[in-house]
Order: sequence, then C-alpha cells, then structure tokens
Amino acid sequence: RSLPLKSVYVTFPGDVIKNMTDTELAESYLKRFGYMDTLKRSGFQSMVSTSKAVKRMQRQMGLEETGELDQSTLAAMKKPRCGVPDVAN
Amino acid sequence: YKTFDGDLKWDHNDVTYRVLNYSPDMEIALIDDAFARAFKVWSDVTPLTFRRLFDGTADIMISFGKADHGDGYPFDGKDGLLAHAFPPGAGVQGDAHFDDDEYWTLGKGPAVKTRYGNADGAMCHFPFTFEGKSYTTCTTEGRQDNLPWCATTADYGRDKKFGFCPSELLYTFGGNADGAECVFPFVFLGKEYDSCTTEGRSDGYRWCATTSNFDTDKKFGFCPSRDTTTIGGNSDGDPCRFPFVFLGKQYDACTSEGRGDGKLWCATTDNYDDDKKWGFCPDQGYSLFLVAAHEFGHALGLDHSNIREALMFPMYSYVEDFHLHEDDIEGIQYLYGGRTGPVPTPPQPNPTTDIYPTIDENVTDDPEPTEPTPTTTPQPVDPTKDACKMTKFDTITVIQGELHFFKDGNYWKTSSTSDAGPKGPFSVSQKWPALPAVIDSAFEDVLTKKLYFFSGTRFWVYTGQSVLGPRSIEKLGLPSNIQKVEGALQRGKGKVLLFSGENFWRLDVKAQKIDRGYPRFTDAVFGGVPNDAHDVFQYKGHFYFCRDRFYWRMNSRRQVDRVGYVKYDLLKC
Repeated sequence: RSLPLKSVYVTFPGDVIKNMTDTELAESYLKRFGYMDTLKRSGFQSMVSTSKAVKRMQRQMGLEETGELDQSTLAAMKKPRCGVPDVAN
Repeated sequence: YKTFDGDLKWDHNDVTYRVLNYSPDMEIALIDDAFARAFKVWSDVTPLTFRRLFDGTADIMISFGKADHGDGYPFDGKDGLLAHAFPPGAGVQGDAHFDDDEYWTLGKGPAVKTRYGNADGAMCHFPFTFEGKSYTTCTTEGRQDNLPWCATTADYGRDKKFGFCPSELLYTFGGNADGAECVFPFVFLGKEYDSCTTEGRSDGYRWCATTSNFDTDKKFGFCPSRDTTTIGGNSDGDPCRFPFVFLGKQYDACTSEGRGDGKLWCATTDNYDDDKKWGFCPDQGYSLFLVAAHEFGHALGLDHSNIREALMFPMYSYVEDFHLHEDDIEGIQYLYGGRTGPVPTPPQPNPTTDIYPTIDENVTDDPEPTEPTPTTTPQPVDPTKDACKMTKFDTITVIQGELHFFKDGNYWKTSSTSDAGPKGPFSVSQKWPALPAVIDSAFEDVLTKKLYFFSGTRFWVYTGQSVLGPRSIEKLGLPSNIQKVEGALQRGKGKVLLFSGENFWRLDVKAQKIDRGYPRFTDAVFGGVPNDAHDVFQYKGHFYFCRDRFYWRMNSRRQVDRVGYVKYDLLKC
C-alpha cells in the first residue's frame, strides 16, 4: 500500500502571500470584507460569531447557508475578487 | 443591487477621470482603451458622460499600485484582491486602484500589441508558426538583435506579417527619457546593471537607465513586461529558466510544488535551491476591462450585488461577450436615471499611442476651434470678435437661464440646455443703454428678476428696459475703499454675496443693505478656490470662481469638485 505524497511547503522570498491555514484564511476574509466586525455601541463591543459571519458570506456569494467552513465556502474565499468590503462598516 | 449608505453619487453628470500611471503588462493604448470601454458600459445606460483629463484633479483618479500603495488598504500580491474603488466624493473618494501584482490582460492570456514591423501595430497572433515551429509567445528566433517579435497572423511564412513585442530593448514608459530604450549595462549608485531592476524603488516597479550611467545622466524609464516575464516573486520579471532544480528535483515546466495555494511558479535561474530566484508563471491574467467596469461601478455609487451574473458581484469571472446585467442597469439607473436622447459625445482626447510622456498633455488645452453657431437671435455686432479667443471676461453671470459673458462692451451667451457654442457678440449698449462698456459683476435677483450691474464703484438696476442708477456702491453699505465688485452669488431668496478682493459681503437685496457681520474672508468660507477670482457666479446649482482661463467649480457642500477651462466647459467652444 503506497503512502500519500506529502507536499513540502516552502517560504518563497518576496512572496506577499504567506501560507495560511483554512481557519486563518477564513478569519482574515470575514474580517476584511466586513462579515465579521466589531460592533461598537455605547462602549459595548460584541463580535459577530464566526458561524453567523460565514452564513452572511454564503448568502452574499449564493452558496448553501451552512455556517460551516465547507469546501465550497473556502473555495469561494480563495477566488480573485474586488477589495471593496461586501458589508459596509 | 446595492448602493452605498446614503446613496452616494456624483452631483453632476459630466464625470471626469484621469489615468495617473500605467501597468507594464499592457501597451498604454490597450490600457486607455480598456478604461474607455469600461466607462462606456455605464454611459450607455445613464445620462453620465466621462471625459478624460490629463492633468489636475479628476473625479475618478485611476492608478496602478502594489501592496501598500498609500490609501491604507494594501493589496495582497498576485491573485486575491484585484482592485478597489471608493464611492463618489472628493479626495480619494471616487478613485480606482488596480493591483499591479496581478497580470493585467484582456482576460485571455498575454495581450501583446506590436510596434514597428509591417503589421501597423496589430496584436500578436498566438500561436503562430515560423519556419515550421509553433510559437505561443514572442520569440527572438530569427533575429540577431535579441528583440522579441511575433507574427500577427497564424502563419508567418504565408503572410509575412509581424511586429515587435514589448521589450525594454525597444522602449520604456513613464520616467523622464521620452520612452527611450534601456541601455545595458548601466550604472546606478556605482553598481552595474545588465537588466531592469527594482533597486532604489519602494513601489516594486522595474526600471532601467536610458544612458550608460544613471548617476551622471539621471535618465530613466520603466520597463514594459515581456509576455514571457514572470510575475511577482523576486526576479524582477526575468523569464522562467527550464529545467530548474527545486528541492533537489528537476522541473521542465511551471509547478505548484512547494506552495499551498496551487499557483504555478518557476525558477528564473537553473537552481532554485542555490539562488532562491523565482516568479509566478504568466497565465490568462485578469481582464482589465472587466475589473475596471466593476470598479467604476463603485466609483459611481454601486456597492456589491449578490447576483452572481451581475458585474457588481464581488468575485471575478471572465466572460467573453460582456453585457451589463439587468441588476447593474437597475442599480445605476436608480442613482442617475436612464439615458435619454442621442448618444452623448463629450470631447475626446487624441492621445498618441507612442510613449507615456508624450500623452501627458491636457486634452482640453488645444482642441480644434469650432465655427460660431449660426443664430436666429439678434445679429452679432462684430463677428470677428470671437468669445472662444478671449482669455478672460469682465464678468460672467446667468440671465434668464443663459450664461452671459461680458467683455469690453460686448456680451455672448450660451444656452444651458444645448451644447451649441456661444452666440454673439451682442452690444451691451444696445441691450442696456445706461451701462458702461466694462461690467465688473452682475446678477439677476431670483425674486424680482431685476438685473443688477456693477462697474467700478457704481451699480445699476434694470427692470425690463427701465433703469435705476448709477448709484454708488457705498449706498449699499460697501466700504468706500473697494475698487469694484468682482462677483455675486445668490444665497437663498433675497440674499446675494458680493465679492471683492479677498472678502465678501452679504447683500439683503430687498433692504438694499449689507448685512451685519460682514465682510468675511473668502478663503475662510470657500476653501480651495482662488483668492483673486475675478468672476464669481452661480450656475446650475454650483458656485464658479474664475481666474484667467480657468474656473473652480464648488458644489453645494462647498467642495471644489472640478477645475476646468471656461472656454470649453462653459463657452462650449
């Protein structure tokens, strides 16, 4: 029985994008595009939950609203796009 | 569709844009064309027109940049973020930025426009055959001068049509060398360079000297990207080197090994392990036209749509035959309404496709003069006096909805509802016999429709053909030391601001008295306009401050939203 090939990731000098985990990618994406934002009201700060943020993102992108970081959601997050946030702050 | 909070939109339909710099990925002419087509997407379905400026501040300032490019919203290298734009407004608002770590094409691989050769600047045809071999990129085969070339038809042997591909050996863009080619080797800070470099720059753009010594001659230009160039990485756009060694293994083609994002890359020397020089492989690239059309949607006031097929959907996808989606049309027409009447034809620049510095001229600076428009109104007193040749007017004001331009006893007028040029000249003395030749300022009282004319320290009030005056402006409460009233702005009903020198006063027209609390400094209230404007007037809801040939236009929020030429924009010459 053959073992699966194990990819070796290297850090390329001068590369702007660093290798990041799916969770890191998702968190960065949700924050950058306004789905997960810190709400400031009368000094009270609350963080929209990741699941809710993922659902909002899935609704915007026309994906099934699972609230989970499934493959289609991650794939959508990796696609090239406009830098303007989807949810205004 | 969605609009930005508060339905941000331009308060004028004649939107201006300016291209501040260019990407090395495509010829300047192709980039200009992509932007023009992207604007046309929106002007086709709205009353908006888009006019390109070549200097000064435009509503939409367009630029390419990499990573942290100065607006607090850095790009992220190749792929990921492609571009962004700001909703309408002053300053950075309305501007569109494109990530130059992307590979900008027309969406289907390298868009290579040729120069010279015998194909009249046609695009390369890939693949093409030359001496029995097929080429998918420009090649230096068959030449001894190392200049890359391509065929512009499928078969060079049959058609013999060719042109030269972008190369630093052929030309540069930007810089200060008028597009001259690179000279290799060249010396920069005492070190010799054999190829384009990013050394000495913080923006990551490749440049070269166009003489053998930059340190002494200071002549430089930016290097156009070759179609074989690598993107990003750390190789300054050098081409891939095959085979190359990576982690001890040999590669004969681009690979995604070693990367978690699946992007194809290559080494630019024969051994990555030793040299660590690499770059991403050229791919289909992103359509500058499609991305620009999307970004300009933001710059006009549209936020992201959640309709996947809409242009304003946030994700990029290439479509061959682009059509604006109904959702986009509904969105933009919600803001600006639909297009009515004939297709607008704003004055267009005639940029040369040669080299960047030569097109850096103001299109509105020297267009062909237009013939005076025939008129059925009273015949001009002296047709040789052409308003379009005047550099400065005594006063400009709106009377019965038409702009009137006064100069030395004559006046011209333009209609606010047509693009016809100025009518006139007409004689001031025939129309208003009591007035002197030089009128410093004038306004029409919105309530009584009386016309107020100022000349020196005197003023006249016309009601139809009857006139009162001259009276001294001191009677209004203006100080005795002012020489003349240079402009007038209506401020609501019954109030008019009178400008002189660096001050203005508020006149209560009914009481014929200056209000208390004046004068005030013009620059304290109207920031950003010339302190020495000689014509000040209100037209179509904007305030205009003129100095010489130029006007500064201010919106109701007292933001200067446009600077332009009286001659072209107001006189419509």
